[in-house]
Amino acid sequence: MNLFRLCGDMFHLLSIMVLLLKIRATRSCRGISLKTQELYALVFVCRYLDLFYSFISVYNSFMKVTFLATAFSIVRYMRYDKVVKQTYDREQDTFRYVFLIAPCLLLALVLNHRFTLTEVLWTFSIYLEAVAILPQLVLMQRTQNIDNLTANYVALLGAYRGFYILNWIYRFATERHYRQWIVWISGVIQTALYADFFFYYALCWKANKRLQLPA
Amino acid sequence: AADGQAHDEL
Repeated sequence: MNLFRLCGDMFHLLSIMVLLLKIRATRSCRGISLKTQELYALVFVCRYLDLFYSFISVYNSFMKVTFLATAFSIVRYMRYDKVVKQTYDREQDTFRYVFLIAPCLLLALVLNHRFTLTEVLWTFSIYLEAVAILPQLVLMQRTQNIDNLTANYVALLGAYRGFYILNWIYRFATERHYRQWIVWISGVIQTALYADFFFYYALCWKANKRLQLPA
Repeated sequence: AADGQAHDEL
């Protein structure tokens, strides 16, 4: 565990907390993609199956359970809460799951370290996490008024990615056997997806304006 | 792990 990884995890946790807070406090999920949230829930389920058979640290297990619980809590609010679900932009959130899930599953079946069920699911979760933000980015591009909490949520997620890359660079330099190329490539792609968003986020922040993405 | 594939991150 290094400082970069800890910062990454904390930004990840913070992004989820901001989203949950937004939903609970404003009773609204406007601007949030349910597709992205459900994909994240699927990512966590596939990746954290190892909760049942491997133990790394109390910190790891605690965070895994927290991520699972919060992901399902967000999905539950957006799908079933009487008030919140009415604010969901159903017509705008049209990204098809199959376009993301199918290629990731295929890739995980072909490109993995070991052809076992848990290892393939773990690899699938890594690939899927890399692209799961796409429905959210598409939704934001369609939405005229992006509220600050939504913008901050995505920015925090981007910060989490950024710190994880620093963490990998650090581990690559300090650990003899750190050669996780599947994680590296997926992670870089995932972070690159945020680059465009961050450009406009910084632009609007500098101009002290509400975030608006160009069509 | 020796093969560097321990899933010790989140």
